[in-house]
Amino acid sequence: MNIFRLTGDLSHLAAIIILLLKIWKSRSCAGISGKSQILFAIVFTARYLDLLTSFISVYNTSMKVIYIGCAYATVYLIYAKFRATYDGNHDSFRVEFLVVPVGGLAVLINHTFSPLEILWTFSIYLESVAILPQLFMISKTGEAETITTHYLFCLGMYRTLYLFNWVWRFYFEGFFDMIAIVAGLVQTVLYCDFFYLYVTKVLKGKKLSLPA
Amino acid sequence: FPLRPPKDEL
Repeated sequence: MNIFRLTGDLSHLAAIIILLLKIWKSRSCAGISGKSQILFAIVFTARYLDLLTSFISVYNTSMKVIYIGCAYATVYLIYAKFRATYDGNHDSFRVEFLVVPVGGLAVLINHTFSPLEILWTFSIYLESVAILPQLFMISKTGEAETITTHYLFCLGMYRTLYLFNWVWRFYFEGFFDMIAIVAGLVQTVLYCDFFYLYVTKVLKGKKLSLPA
Repeated sequence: FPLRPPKDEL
């Protein structure tokens, strides 16, 4: 464990909690892509099946359980409890265009051709693009609530910090996972445009709205 | 089926 991985995990946790609290406190999931949240629930489920097969540490297990639990809680709030506030018309990204190619890629390019390893690879690839329905929704409506931008910033920072973690681990541990690194780079690049808007607008107290 | 090696990252 190094500082980049720890802060990355905490940033990820913060993102998940911010989103849950935002929906819970406002009793509304307006502006939130339910499709992205379903994709994240799939990502965690596919990746953390190893909860059943291997034990790493108490930290590792508890974080996995919290991530999975929060992901399903978020999906429940959007599609059941506060369904009336869900903005389905603007959440029109076609997720099959992500899931099908990513599934094919996971079968073709993986470390080992075994079910659990392919599911892990699938989750890594899928996570890298799972935010696209949310970003698509914001580009469609042209704006996002400030709390939603904090969520996106924390979520984007998490994988960015993991990139530093992988550089660290490469130098100090000889650890190198090509699949995670390439997917992590793709994931971070997808946030670059948003990071720019976050720094130039939201941090200066303005609401994030896109030019028409 | 062979199990994948444990991965310590989240």
